[in-house]
Amino acid sequence: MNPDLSRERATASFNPETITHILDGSPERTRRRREIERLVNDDPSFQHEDPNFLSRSERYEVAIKKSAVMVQKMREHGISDPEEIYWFKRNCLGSQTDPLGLHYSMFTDMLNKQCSDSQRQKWLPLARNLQAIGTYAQTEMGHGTHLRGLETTATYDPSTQEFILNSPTVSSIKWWPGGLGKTSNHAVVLAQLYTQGECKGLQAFIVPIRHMGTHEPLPGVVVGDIGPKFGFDETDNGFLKFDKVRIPRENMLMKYAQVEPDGTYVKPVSDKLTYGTMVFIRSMIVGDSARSLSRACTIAVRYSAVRHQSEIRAGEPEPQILDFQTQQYKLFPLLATAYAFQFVGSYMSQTYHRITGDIQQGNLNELPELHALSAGLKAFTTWAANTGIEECRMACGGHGYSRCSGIPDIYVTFTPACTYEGENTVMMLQTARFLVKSYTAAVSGERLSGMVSYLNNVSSQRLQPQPL
Amino acid sequence: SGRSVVTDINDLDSLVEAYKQRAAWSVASASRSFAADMKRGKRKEDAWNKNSVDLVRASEAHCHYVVVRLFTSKLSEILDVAAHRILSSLCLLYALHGISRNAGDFLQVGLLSASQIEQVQQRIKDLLAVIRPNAVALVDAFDYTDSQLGSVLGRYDGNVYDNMFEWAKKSPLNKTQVHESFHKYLKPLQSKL
Repeated sequence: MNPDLSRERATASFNPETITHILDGSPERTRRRREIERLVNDDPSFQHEDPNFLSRSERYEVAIKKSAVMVQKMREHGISDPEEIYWFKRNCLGSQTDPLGLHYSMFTDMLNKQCSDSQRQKWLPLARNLQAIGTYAQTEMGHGTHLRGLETTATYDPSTQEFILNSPTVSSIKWWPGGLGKTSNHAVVLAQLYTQGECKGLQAFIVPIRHMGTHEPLPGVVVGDIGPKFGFDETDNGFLKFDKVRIPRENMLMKYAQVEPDGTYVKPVSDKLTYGTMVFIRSMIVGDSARSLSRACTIAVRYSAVRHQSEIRAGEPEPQILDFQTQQYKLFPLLATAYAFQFVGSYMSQTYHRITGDIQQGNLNELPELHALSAGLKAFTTWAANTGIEECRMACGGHGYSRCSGIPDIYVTFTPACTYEGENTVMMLQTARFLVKSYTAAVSGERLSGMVSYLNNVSSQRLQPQPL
Repeated sequence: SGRSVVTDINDLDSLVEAYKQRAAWSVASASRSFAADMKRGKRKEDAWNKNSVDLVRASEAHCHYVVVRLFTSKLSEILDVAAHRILSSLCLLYALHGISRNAGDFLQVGLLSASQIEQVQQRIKDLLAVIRPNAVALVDAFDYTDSQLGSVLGRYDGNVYDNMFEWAKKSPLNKTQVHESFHKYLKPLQSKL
């Protein structure tokens, strides 16, 4: 043990274990989390060469192998609770990404939440046994967060009771979905629904893209990897182009909206429900911000305690870097931010589960606020964490630039969170839409509740910039 | 009102109130500006776009208030005295640092006076010294295993330099003492020069 770290740990004024329990929620959950992490750390089948020393293709192969081993081992150990699955995978992956990540998150979540009962009976077993390996294809080469701009079309043909999927332009090619390039044989595709000559807006369709036996692309489907990126080297982010691909009517996810055999369209109870999955992911991203920033802080603080350089008093031994006030000013506000986001992440996760419980009961009252809050906090926390991780890297001096520091991997894996699942500025404007609507309601006398209740007073107060 | 909302910059509840007021002011002024543009006949979409910078700032102020409020309310659940003390210092540092970084907002709305901003800056530096002896324990509390960190610099045992040297030796470029490019390109070049 490095003597500096030993001394640091001996002089702390509190027991870290106590705070670990607070972060986990209870001592029991800490014990269980560590038990699961040991299952991974003690298992030689998870050992592999440092991905930093591998080519892109080798990294993808190691990642697929690891994904396959993860699935088998979790079944062997009987790990099925979502949080325990998260703990298991987090320990397997470290800063690497999982090509099957979207299959288990967005794809399966969409099947769970947007399929009718009969569709669930068909698709969930296929997804669970990885017969159907899926991803979620929303973003297009020319279109992102602004969903109404998506160009991919699904035109209903009542004579055959099929939808015809088509990519009308180059900019409509689905671009970026994780696991799309080489891994998946199905995709949940968001497309503009056309039926009886009218556009009915965005709907979700489950589309086979590769043959379930040979894994070859199906006729009319052009699919592949989009090439190297800033990070996510293990994930085959892909492209997907449709050339009038026909799928059965039953492949439109019809829990909320339906198309009858004759092409009649039945509207959903709320257009916000298609957003349900995005609200879930955005709530989870808040937790990711916390975890990525706290990992970077862990590295930077420990190394700043180990590293000795420069001098405070001439002639004396080089002090620990952490004794310089400027180093503390870089790292400690970030450490405080990491803790703040840990607690906000827990709050968002609890709130999401509470409100989606209400939604299943048909109570949509809090969905608009949750939608706005998850969008805003996703943007707020990812912007702050993104900047913070880079600050931590630079606080490690030259060695922070080496892949061995671990911070470059944390950064390149985390930074897409500022643009995926809703580009941050667009997210902030979505939150603003809710805030302006709430303010307008407060001014006209409505009593607000929840996190915007502070607007109740603002109409009475004449808040003006104060002359100094 | 001229009188600042914050009476004691160490009092977390009054800091939460200041963040709330800042958010209220930011949302109200962006909303009023947006409404005024529409009243002047601008189309809604154009008025929205024309105020979007302020609207983003209003959302950021709202989120900032939510984060400070949730962090502060979390403290009331922490019973262990030592843990409560250090996390309160972190929470205070987070709130004050946010005010320091956005001092213009708090001054403009009259939530803090200029002299209080100076106090905030000084208090932040005091808090750095409070947190310093607990910094390593605070990151240990995140409880990341070395495999989750994937970092030679952040190893739990702190044996950085030996392991950094071992790590570098494994780089593929070091598989041979002399890389084949020397004989293919450099050696022939040397003989021609």
